Amino acid sequence: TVGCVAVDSAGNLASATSTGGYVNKMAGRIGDSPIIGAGTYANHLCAVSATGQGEDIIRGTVARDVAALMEYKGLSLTEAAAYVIDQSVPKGSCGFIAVSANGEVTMPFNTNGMFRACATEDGYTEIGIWPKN
Amino acid sequence: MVGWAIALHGGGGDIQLDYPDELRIPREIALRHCLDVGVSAFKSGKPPLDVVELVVRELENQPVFNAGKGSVLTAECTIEMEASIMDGKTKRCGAVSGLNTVVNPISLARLVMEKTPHVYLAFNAAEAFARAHGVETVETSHLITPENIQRLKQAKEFNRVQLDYTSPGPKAQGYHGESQTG
Repeated sequence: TVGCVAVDSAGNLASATSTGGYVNKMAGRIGDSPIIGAGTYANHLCAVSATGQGEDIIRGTVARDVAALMEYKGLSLTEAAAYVIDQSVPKGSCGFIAVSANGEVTMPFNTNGMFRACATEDGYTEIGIWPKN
Repeated sequence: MVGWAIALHGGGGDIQLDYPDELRIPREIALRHCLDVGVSAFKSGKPPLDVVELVVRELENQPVFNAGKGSVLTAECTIEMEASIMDGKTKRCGAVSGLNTVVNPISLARLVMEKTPHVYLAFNAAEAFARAHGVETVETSHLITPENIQRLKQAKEFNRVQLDYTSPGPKAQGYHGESQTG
């Protein structure tokens, strides 16, 4: 699975996710990547793209949950993402990338690793696989 | 408002710390290349929707990642690609599933968003929609890599579905005792 989220300096957001699914899956099985609100979501507050165990990401409506926590509980992107990765999906099943309208970037995951990268206009860039610490 | 920001991923999962360099390094190089594509797109003034489509197209074209070329195989040794895209400002979105000849599924998802009243098209109808709109397609065999044929064999050998980055071997402990991760 691959994905990208982006926000411009006016706060416009977009998200995109694409995948081949997973090895040895049943033919006809749909995962989270094409399901809006599960593996992909964007609104006026944030943009999210997820990867991992698709059935859990669908059950947890991961991408929409991040946006809803920001919208209805007033959490920041980082707080909403941390809550979702800890509470909405089983450990070892999910990771996602997200940006917010005010330029926050977060890339949490509860698996061993996630291939990820990010950059901001002020020159910060990061490329990683495992947790930073 | 601060400046633009972009993030991308190439999948996650059971990536052990001893992940071999010959697998890790090409993936890190590909991440850096795709990040550069996104940064250049922003610097040339492209809107976020174009940026995410461009970057995911680049990621789909990297055979090291499970999307587009390099997609993994189903239990029937076929390819079924899927993708979706969403514009935050308008909440317009497009999605496709069950593709097996389209080179860049993410661009087909965007066409569904922009050229139909629907959100989601799947399988044969999605493939027909691709042809009707002149989207680049190839023989499915061009999307299959020897590594993924090998991985399907391993997964069948252990009678499991396989995590993107699982090393082959007995069933993974923990979640369902099987790793089912895309």
